[in-house]
Amino acid sequence: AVRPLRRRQPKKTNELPQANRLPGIFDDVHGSHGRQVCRRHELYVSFQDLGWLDWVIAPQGYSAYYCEGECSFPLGSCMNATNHAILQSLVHLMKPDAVPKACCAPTKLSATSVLYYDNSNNVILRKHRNMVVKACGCH
Amino acid sequence: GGPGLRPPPGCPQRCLGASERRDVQREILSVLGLPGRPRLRAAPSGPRLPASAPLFMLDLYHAMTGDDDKDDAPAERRLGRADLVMSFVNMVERDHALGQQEPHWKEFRFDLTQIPDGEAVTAAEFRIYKVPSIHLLNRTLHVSMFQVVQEQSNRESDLLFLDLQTLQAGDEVWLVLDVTAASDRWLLKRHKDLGLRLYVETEDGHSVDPGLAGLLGQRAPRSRQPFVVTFFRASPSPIRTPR
Repeated sequence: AVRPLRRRQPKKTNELPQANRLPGIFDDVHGSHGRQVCRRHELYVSFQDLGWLDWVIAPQGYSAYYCEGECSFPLGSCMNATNHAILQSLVHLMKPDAVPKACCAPTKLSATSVLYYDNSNNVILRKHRNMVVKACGCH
Repeated sequence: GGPGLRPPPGCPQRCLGASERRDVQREILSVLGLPGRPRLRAAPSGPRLPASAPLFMLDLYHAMTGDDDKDDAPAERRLGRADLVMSFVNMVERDHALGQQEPHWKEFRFDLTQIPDGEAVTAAEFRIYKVPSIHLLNRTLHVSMFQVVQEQSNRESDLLFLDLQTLQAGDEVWLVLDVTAASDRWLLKRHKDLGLRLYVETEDGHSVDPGLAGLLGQRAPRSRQPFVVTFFRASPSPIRTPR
């Protein structure tokens, strides 16, 4: 009897998924077993809405991120987008079948700057480097 | 929202529940490094013109954020690798002029208690606005700046020379004086106010009242009041080794 060809397993690589790669025919967007891959969403919070504009001079608002889908480390106040993407990608590499692929692996981290008044009305400009994921895999 | 950013199209706007609202606020405070909401003095009754320091710092903010996405873009010189810039506006001003004996001087005292720990000063400037002098026509003026290191009751205070600028009496400009050399002392004694003294002389050495030379003090319009701006870089040893 003709032996069925064995399907070769894709070679495991340690590279983070490329940012500009959109899901293709080999990628199971819904993850294995029909689960939905994590997908990042952006929620813009206006500082005017929070009543912070007499305190924070710039920026005008902040994009908070949240995600929907099967995430082992969902975004939240103690998990920002950068950490979420890194952890999710690492665990997916270790258990590709159990943990869905991260949709927002960091490819470019940028600084965040804020200008605000302190208690004595001095004006402070503070810059945090390598803070915010600006480009991610699902865009 | 306000005149600022518009959410990108397609960005879902969800109404935040109370606990989500607190979570997002906590995230914003932590990501932006905001120390929490200060107790600002009573809000001004009517619209106020923006003050000089916030106007200057907003320019710096735009220069800094313009570089956020271009890590290798040349930052504005003063910004360098600073990751914290503070402007000090709380000030007491003293005049030793108006008819008293020479030399005339103007002194400014700044409250530096708000400087955070663990930050190393990379540069510090004193900025004062100068309008054309109507008393000294076509004269060259030397403006020198000193730090008041120690006041003495029975004699002149101990002064440390900081910077000298030369300009024309008719100039209208923001005069920038480098006061970085004073930063060692204020980090050691931040409970003491920073005292800066300003002298103006003509080319032939006559002392001039800084006010008559066109230098504006605390009575200037809000957008032209003097202030100190300091650039910091986080460092394990916040004190510069003396040269």
